[in-house]
Amino acid sequence: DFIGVKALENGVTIIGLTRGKETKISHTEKLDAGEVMFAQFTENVSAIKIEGKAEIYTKFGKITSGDV
Amino acid sequence: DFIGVKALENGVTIIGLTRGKETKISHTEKLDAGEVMFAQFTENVSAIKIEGKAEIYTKFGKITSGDV
Amino acid sequence: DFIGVKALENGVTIIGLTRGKETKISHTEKLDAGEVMFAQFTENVSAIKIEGKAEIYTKFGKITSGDV
Amino acid sequence: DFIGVKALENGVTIIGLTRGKETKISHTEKLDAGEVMFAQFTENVSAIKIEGKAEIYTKFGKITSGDV
Amino acid sequence: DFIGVKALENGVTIIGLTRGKETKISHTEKLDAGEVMFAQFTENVSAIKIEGKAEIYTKFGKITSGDV
Amino acid sequence: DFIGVKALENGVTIIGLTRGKETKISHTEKLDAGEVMFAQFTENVSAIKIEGKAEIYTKFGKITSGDV
Amino acid sequence: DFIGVKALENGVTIIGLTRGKETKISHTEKLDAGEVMFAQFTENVSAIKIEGKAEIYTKFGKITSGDV
Amino acid sequence: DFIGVKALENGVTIIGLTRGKETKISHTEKLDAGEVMFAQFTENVSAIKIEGKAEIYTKFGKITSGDV
Amino acid sequence: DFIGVKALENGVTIIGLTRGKETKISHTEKLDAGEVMFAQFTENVSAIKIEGKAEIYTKFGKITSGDV
Amino acid sequence: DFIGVKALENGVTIIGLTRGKETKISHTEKLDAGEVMFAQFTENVSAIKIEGKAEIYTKFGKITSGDV
Amino acid sequence: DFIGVKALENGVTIIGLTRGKETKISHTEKLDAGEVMFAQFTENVSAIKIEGKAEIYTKFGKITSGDV
Ligand SMILES: N[C@@H](Cc1c[nH]c2ccccc12)C(=O)O
Ligand SMILES: N[C@@H](Cc1c[nH]c2ccccc12)C(=O)O
Ligand SMILES: N[C@@H](Cc1c[nH]c2ccccc12)C(=O)O
Ligand SMILES: N[C@@H](Cc1c[nH]c2ccccc12)C(=O)O
Ligand SMILES: N[C@@H](Cc1c[nH]c2ccccc12)C(=O)O
Ligand SMILES: N[C@@H](Cc1c[nH]c2ccccc12)C(=O)O
Ligand SMILES: N[C@@H](Cc1c[nH]c2ccccc12)C(=O)O
Ligand SMILES: N[C@@H](Cc1c[nH]c2ccccc12)C(=O)O
Ligand SMILES: N[C@@H](Cc1c[nH]c2ccccc12)C(=O)O
Ligand SMILES: N[C@@H](Cc1c[nH]c2ccccc12)C(=O)O
Ligand SMILES: N[C@@H](Cc1c[nH]c2ccccc12)C(=O)O
Repeated sequence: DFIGVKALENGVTIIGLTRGKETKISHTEKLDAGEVMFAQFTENVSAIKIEGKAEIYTKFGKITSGDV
Repeated sequence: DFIGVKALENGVTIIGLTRGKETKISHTEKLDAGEVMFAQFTENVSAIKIEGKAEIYTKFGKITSGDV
Repeated sequence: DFIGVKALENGVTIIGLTRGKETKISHTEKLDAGEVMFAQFTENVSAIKIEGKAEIYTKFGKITSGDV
Repeated sequence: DFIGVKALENGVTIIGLTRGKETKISHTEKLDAGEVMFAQFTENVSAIKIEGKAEIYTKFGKITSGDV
Repeated sequence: DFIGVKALENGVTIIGLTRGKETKISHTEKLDAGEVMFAQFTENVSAIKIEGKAEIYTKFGKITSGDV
Repeated sequence: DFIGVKALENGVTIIGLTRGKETKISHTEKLDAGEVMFAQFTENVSAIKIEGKAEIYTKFGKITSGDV
Repeated sequence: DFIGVKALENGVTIIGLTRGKETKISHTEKLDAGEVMFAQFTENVSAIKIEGKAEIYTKFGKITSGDV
Repeated sequence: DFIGVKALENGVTIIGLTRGKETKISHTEKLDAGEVMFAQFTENVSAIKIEGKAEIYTKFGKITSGDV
Repeated sequence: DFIGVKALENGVTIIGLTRGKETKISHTEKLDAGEVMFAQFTENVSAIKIEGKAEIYTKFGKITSGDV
Repeated sequence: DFIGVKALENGVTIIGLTRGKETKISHTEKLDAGEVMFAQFTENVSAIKIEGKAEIYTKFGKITSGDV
Repeated sequence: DFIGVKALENGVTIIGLTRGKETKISHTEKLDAGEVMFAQFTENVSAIKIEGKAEIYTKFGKITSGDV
């Protein structure tokens, strides 16, 4: 499984949270407006958090973040 | 399997409950309005609870929490 | 396989029954109105009982409990 | 594989029959009106009998019991 | 694979025939009107016979027995 | 894989032919009108012959025998 | 994988050809009008030839033989 | 994977080409008009050539040969 | 995975290119008009080139070659 | 899983980020307008970032980058 | 997984990039107008680049290159 994130503004962050007994930040990726990143769930990352205005593409369909 | 949660208000909580004979809290993640988190079922988490107003995306479709 | 339960009232209970030769209660989770829980079938739980008014989401579709 | 049973009356019974050379009762679960139970086929249970008025949800669709 | 049988009369029988070089009766289950039974193919049963008036639910669709 | 056979007359026969270098009769099952039998392909049976008037249910759809 | 053959005349033949470096006849089955046979591809048979007027049911759909 | 070939004339040939570093003829099967043959890809055959007028049934749909 | 090629002219070539660190010709098959060949990807062939006018059938649909 | 990227301008970059505890750049590929690249997720790359104006093809559908 | 490329002009190039820690050119294949090539992702190739005017067929649908 993987997701796609298209940043709709500068400074959108994609945070990978660690797999395992602990849940801490494995990696934070910054995206600027228009940049797209695809990220898998991995041996190291079992949860992914997105902050900022973005379009997120998943097998469940399209979700927008940062627009409540 | 994983689910997606989009917080519709501040302080939405995603609680991972432990896999195994015991069922206790493995991790609690707080989301603020507009933030989106994708979380897998893992070796450590076999049940996930969501508290607060949120849109939840799963393979069964979209479910809203916190709006009864 | 997993199911989703959205409580439509306070005090909805999700009971996990043990896998194996014995069938006893492994865990009881209480949900208040609006709370949503996703629970897998696991090495420890092979049957799940829901008591109270709730919407249950499964791969067979949506089922309501507590409304006969 | 699992099935879902929603009791439409009190005292609906879900009987798990043993897997193996012998076919005897492994467990009997009683459901009251409105209660819902999901039960897997397991290492211990390879046949499931439902007595009483209930809605049964399976991958073949919805079946009602106790209404002939 | 499993099938579902809903008895439309009393005394419907579900006969499990043995897997292996021999084909003899492993188990006979009696159902009364309205009772529903789900039975898997197993290590012990590779053929299933239904006698009497019943609705049978399978992945091929619904089949009625005892009504020729 | 399995097939379903509903006998439309008495004395419908379902013949299991042996798997392996030899092809001989492993088992012959007789069905009377209205009886239904589900039979898997197994370690012992890799071909199945039906004689007599019957409805046969398979993953390819419904086939009638004995009516040419 | 398996196929179904419904003979539309007497003396329809289903020929199983051997798997392996050699391709010779493993078995020939004769069907009379109205008889139906389901035959798998097996450890011993990797090609199947049908001669005579028949309806053949496969995952690709229905094919008629002997009618050119 | 397997294919089906229905000969529309006499002398249709189905040629199995060998799997491996070499590509030579493993087997040639002749079909007369109306005969149907189903042939798998196997340990020994990884390419199949059809010469003559025939209808070929595959998971991609129906293809006719010998009619350009 | 396999593809089907129907030659629309004489001298259509199907070239199997070698799997591995090297990419050279493993085999070239010539087809005359109307001939059809099905070829798998194998331990030895991981790329396939078609030259000449042909209809090519794949799981992506039908592609014509030699007609630009 | 793989994705396809069609550059709509010169200098589109496809960045492969490393799989593992560390997340650094494994490789950067430059595409000029009209060039198309398909890239898998691999043992070495578990996240892929695209910068610049491009059409991206994935199993979730088509996504455009660089156009906010 | 594999892709199909149909060259719409002479000198279309299909470049296989190496799997592993390094990303360099494993092989470059030249196609002339009308030629079609199918290429898998392999042990040696985990990214594929296409330069020139071509129609590319993938499980995501048809993509044209060289036409921006
Ligand atoms: N460390 C946790 C991260 C996680 C995954 N899914 C979750 C759901 C809820 C809370 C935490 C998580 C784990 O691997 O299990
Ligand atoms: N510790 C439990 C958590 C759980 C999963 N599914 C459940 C359903 C009901 C109650 C508890 C659970 C387990 O791993 O099995
Ligand atoms: N202990 C039982 C629980 C169970 C699962 N499915 C059931 C169906 C009916 C009755 C009990 C059950 C088991 O693991 O098998
Ligand atoms: N003990 C039997 C139970 C059973 C499963 N499927 C059946 C069908 C018919 C009769 C009995 C059964 C078995 O495991 O095989
Ligand atoms: N003992 C037989 C039972 C059987 C299964 N499928 C059949 C079809 C026809 C006749 C008998 C059978 C077997 O396991 O193989
Ligand atoms: N003994 C044969 C039975 C068989 C299966 N499929 C067939 C097709 C044709 C003829 C015989 C067969 C086998 O196991 O292979
Ligand atoms: N003996 C051959 C039979 C065969 C299967 N598929 C074929 C296609 C063409 C010719 C022969 C065959 C084999 O097992 O491979
Ligand atoms: N001997 C070749 C046969 C073959 C299969 N697919 C092909 C495609 C093109 C040319 C030859 C082939 C092989 O097993 O690989
Ligand atoms: N020898 C190469 C052949 C190949 C497969 N797919 C490709 C894509 C592009 C270039 C070459 C190839 C390999 O097995 O990997
Ligand atoms: N090194 C990380 C890269 C990664 C994959 N998915 C991610 C999601 C978020 C952040 C980083 C990542 C990993 O393999 O797990
Ligand atoms: N050597 C790289 C090639 C590659 C595959 N997918 C990619 C995505 C981006 C950049 C490089 C790549 C690898 O095997 O992982």
